[in-house]
Amino acid sequence: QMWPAKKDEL
Amino acid sequence: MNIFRLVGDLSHLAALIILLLKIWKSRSCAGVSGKSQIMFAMVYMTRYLDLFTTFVSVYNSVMKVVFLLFSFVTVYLIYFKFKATYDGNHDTFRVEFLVVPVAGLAVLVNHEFSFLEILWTFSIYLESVAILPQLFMISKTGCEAETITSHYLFALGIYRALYIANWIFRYYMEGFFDFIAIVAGCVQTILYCDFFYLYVTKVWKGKRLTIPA
Repeated sequence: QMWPAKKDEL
Repeated sequence: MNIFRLVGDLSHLAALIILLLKIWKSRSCAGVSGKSQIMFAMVYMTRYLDLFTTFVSVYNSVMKVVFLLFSFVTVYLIYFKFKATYDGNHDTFRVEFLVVPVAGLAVLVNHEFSFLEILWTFSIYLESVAILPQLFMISKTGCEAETITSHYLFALGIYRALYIANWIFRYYMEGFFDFIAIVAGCVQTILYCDFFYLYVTKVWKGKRLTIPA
């Protein structure tokens, strides 16, 4: 699964 | 949120604070590459545009705003308030050699061909190489880097290395991975490796640091 569009990292 | 990411973020924050304090306390930005700092400001500006579109958490938003703010203040101190102490003659890395290819790569290799996504990709790629003018400046002058500048570089470098641990952790725990961030993060960490070695062998033993050209 690729990263979600909502990026939770800085 | 896991321990690697939290410590990574705190290390990132510490790096920005160390640099600001160094400049503020010594009233001088000698030995600091303004070009690297401008590129970091570009990194934060292009990555954190999602402050306006998505909300993740209070922690996430506060950190983004703090990074942006600290980065702007640093650039302001270098190019305005303490401009007289800025060693521009030794800060000669050609920034366009980084920004242009990085922008091209971001347009070509991204997760989705949309404005915000391309800017995010650009910021990830740019961050991985943004420290080069600073490392180039230290190696070129042959001058010894101030110990405090070494601490700054160490904190900034170890942050991405901890993020790699975080990505491995998340891949196994959550099944998530971001190929672009991982590759760029590895490149970024590799660029610091030479410095890490020198930092551990010299600065921790109380000597000053020089990067051989």
